[in-house]
Amino acid sequence: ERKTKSFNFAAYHNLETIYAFMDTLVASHPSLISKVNIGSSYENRPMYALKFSTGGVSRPAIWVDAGIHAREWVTQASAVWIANKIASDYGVDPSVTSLLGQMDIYLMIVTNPDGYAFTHTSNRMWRKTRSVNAGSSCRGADPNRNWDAGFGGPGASKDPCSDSYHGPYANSEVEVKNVVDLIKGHGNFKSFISIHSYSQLLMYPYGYTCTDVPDKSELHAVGTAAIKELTSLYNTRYQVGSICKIIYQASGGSIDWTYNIGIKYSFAFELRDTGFYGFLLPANQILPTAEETWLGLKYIMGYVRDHPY
Amino acid sequence: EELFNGDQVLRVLPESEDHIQALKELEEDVDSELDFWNHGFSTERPVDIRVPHDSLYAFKDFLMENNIPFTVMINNVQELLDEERAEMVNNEGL
Repeated sequence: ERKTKSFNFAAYHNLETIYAFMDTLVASHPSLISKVNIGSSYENRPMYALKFSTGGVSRPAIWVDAGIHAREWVTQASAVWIANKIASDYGVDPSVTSLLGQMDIYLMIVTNPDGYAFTHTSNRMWRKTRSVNAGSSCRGADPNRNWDAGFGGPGASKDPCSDSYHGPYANSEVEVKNVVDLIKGHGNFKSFISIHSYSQLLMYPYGYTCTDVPDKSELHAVGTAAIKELTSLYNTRYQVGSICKIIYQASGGSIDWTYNIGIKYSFAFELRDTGFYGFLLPANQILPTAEETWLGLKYIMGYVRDHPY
Repeated sequence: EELFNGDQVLRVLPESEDHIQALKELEEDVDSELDFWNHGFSTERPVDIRVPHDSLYAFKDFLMENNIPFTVMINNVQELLDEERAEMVNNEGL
């Protein structure tokens, strides 16, 4: 616990430090948090989700992932802070306590560990996985174009050298497959939230088509209310809408797949870029970003808890 | 380790369908080595593009020839990366 308290949440850390932090957090809250190994990455790095649970079997659950795009460092950093926040608020914040009394939370801090390691050692601007593409010298696929939802359609590239390359087939990227297997195997996820940066958006399905989802009105209302909470802290301006309508048509995205398999409350955040820094958000903005994101996230989680289906 | 000395990030502000079409074609051209930091183009949203130093003048000329407004958002990407790295090293020491 001493180590958790001295962890510098206002700094960017490499993969080893984040994994060590996860171990420390689990050790500090053994009755609340466990580390679930969901498989290994292409380069054989372990992939971990933190499971926050107060017991029960196959409880309804909420999935949160960060860092599927490697270079979006503020997402992994925010997720580290959020993990600690959930742990420290349990038993203190009635909303978090009540949530964990009924549901589990799975939080994946580094969803693309190979890419993240690569951004620290070789190319800070790397976004994709690190898989080898047969017949090409370019590596990796965009893991958010690789899900089985309109796979290979508009808004994804066929070119392995593109940053939005969809991969050879749906779930070809083992990092995606591992999450898919966990979600399918669990069978009781009620919400799936993916955290990206930047542009300051909260989106719901669809991305692969501009057709409205049947739950559009509810998702829009939930998203709008979540952003009201988020904005209340630092007045960071967000837009809310479907992926296709507020940014662009993009096929093979994670939240389209989760929505289509019945996880109604599927959202994707694009976190802040308040300065002119893009992916190079200064570390002194990690805490404000995490704090405001947590407010939005907590609203969505509370809504999911209160609206079982 | 790949360095980004002299790379700039331009904030491009498309104002018409022609501008959007031009940007789409550039994005699909992997050989252009442009790094689009956000995706999807509309006249209501700026597009941030990291432009390698070697392509900088040609790309700015392209934008000006097509009357596509832009500003320089990051003057030298490597300077920001150096600051980020120095801060991380300092934090590791702490």
